[in-house]
Amino acid sequence: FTTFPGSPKWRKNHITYRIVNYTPDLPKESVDSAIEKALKVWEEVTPLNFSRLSEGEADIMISFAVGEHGDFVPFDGPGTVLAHAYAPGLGINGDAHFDDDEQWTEDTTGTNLFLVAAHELGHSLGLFHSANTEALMYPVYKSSTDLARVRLSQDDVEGIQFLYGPPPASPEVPVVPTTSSSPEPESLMCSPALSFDAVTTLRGEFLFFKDRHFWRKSLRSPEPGFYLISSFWPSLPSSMDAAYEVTNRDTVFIFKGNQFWAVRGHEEQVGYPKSIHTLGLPETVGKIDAAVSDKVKKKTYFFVEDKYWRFDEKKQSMEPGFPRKIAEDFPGVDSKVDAAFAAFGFFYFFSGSSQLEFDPNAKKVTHVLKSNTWFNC
Amino acid sequence: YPLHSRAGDEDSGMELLQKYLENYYGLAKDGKQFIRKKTSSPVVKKIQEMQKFLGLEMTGKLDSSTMDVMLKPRCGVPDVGG
Repeated sequence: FTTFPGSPKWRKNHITYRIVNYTPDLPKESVDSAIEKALKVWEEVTPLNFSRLSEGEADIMISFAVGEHGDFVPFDGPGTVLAHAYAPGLGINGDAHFDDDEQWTEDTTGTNLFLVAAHELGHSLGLFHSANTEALMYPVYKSSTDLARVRLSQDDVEGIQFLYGPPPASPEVPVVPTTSSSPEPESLMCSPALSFDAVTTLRGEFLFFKDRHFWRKSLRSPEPGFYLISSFWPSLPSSMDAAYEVTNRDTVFIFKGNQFWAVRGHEEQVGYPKSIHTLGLPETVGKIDAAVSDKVKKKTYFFVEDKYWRFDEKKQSMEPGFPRKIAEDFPGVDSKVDAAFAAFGFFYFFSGSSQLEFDPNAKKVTHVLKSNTWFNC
Repeated sequence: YPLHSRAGDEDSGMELLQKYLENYYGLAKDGKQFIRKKTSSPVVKKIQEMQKFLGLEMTGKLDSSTMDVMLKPRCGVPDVGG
């Protein structure tokens, strides 16, 4: 089995679902019972339980659609792609979409809705595809399945219990989902004293790094996800010093001590870590505090104590005439910079639990904020 | 219509293979002529990765059993990658 990168899962045992619309292929009651039966498959082997909403936003929104249906992953007409679903989370995450160009049936004369629903809901709970041909999470639909004998394979059970643990009846493990020794994300996230090791953008999202974890904030959902760094990038260090994204190279650079790494999405680039001195920083610099890259000017700024260097991304070399005093060129930014990132034409500098929004064109601080204003606290 | 029977089918087979590897196995969509690259080691590796995942013999080629599985209905979520 595999889980989605970062092993996203529901952080609660009671999950709501809603059947937003129905296929004309089956009576409503048949669709209701197929979905209910599909959820029960997972309920029986986990502490999870499900309740149905008839309106409003449920955790898992189930719908039937054809072609393009609003998530930029259009269905392809009859055959081939039958359905798809999204990993646990807010908004579209957790939802399951069924291609209504298929002929959905209660038996196997067409495409069996229960079978496909049980698979897709496995995704909604956090399972990715399995290479085990006997698993329900195997990606290819088996029309020859004997419906009377459908049950989860051992691989499926191990996968879902990796995320949520066994059902409460089993004496060995506690009822609540296993939690890592990480701090309770919600309380830390909204703590007024929260500071960051590093902050960067990544393909339109925002990553806020702290010790061994990071918050992943997308503008599409009000609350960030909370992940172990190692669950995405096993060889990246914890408690990093700085991070920045060079968008036209689709690469995020991560710094700790006198080394830096490069990642593209969740793929770690080979040939790293490299020494920060290969960038042109002098040997006297042992580490950097923060870094930010300006994608318009194609310049990257490295902040060390009260000074900064500027790197020309086009020439791939450090510019002459540096270091300069931060306070001289970034008036108002006069305490040590812990982290920085660029977005919406501004630089955001983090120092302790404070955040400064800086307009690089007007060369002035436009807002003084708390560090966790991005978290909807 | 009959599969694999006409030479032209190879093109549509290649096209299906390219789409399958792009959609489900993270093959980069770089627009270059896939057919010309099909014997290059990165593409062969990708085909083998797919065949291994789907429980097929890892020939690295578009053989008939691989084509059969690719034509079967399936889930739209990728098999590997994010």
